[in-house]
Amino acid sequence: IPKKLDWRDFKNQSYVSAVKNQNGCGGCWAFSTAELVESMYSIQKHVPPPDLSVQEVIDCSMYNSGCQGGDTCTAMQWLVDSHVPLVSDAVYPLTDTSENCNLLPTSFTGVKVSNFTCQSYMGNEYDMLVLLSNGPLTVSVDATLWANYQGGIVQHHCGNTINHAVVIVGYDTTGDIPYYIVRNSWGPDFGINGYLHVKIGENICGIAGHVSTLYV
Amino acid sequence: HNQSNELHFRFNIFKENLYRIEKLNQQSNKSSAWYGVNKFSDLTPEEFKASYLTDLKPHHGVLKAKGYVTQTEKLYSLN
Repeated sequence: IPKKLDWRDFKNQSYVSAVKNQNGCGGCWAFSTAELVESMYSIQKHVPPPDLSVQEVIDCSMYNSGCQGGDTCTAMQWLVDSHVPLVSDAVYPLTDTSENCNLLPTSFTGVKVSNFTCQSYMGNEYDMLVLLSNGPLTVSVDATLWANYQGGIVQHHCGNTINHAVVIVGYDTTGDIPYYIVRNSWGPDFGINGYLHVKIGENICGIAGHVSTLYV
Repeated sequence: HNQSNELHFRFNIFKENLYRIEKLNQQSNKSSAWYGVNKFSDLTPEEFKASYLTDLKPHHGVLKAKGYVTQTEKLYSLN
């Protein structure tokens, strides 16, 4: 595997869409799921990342609770089992509130998810780097103390209370402290243009406990 | 008057957050993360948690009544 990898700039092409903003909606699970679908579609089809509907996942994903909470694995399971395509954000735009499911058969042009995995890689984070060579990963983390993050590598100040879902879009092991490049959904004005760096190897913030891959 | 109270309340939260940020930065070394004032700096930890963090446990059994399947079934029955 390469010493560093960044799906935002992989062979001079970006496979990652613009950073989104969940605002006051606790739908990080839906944002990270949709963002992963966007990137995997882009990588597998060799096209720029589409802007897919997070709102569709918030409103329509069964067994989840919209802006009140949810689970990335349950959302991916729903996408696979239901064969429902993830439509574009233009067709089903983001409102950042929980609404009724408004998906109509006439709008059934979108990206279908064929398979996914949900695994723990605690104590085995090298495997996460191997997985990252295929595409980004959705992970669940303890983000309690991320609120005022500005830059640098998160190495301390984290517990294991899983309360947020984000997407790892790359890593860098060339420096003294190897780190994941983590895409957040708190807007581009958060952290490093919407991203933050988290140390690799010690399950910092519980980052290796709930890891998902996805295929379209 | 209410607006003035709110501003005072937010300013106190801001000061508490500033203190928390300074403490986090004191514990950091050169390559560690650093923390500072941003758009969340006038929110209490509880407000931040309520708005930006969430319960990530699976919600099995909480079936959304107005989901995709229900709508499709309705459309088929219309046909």
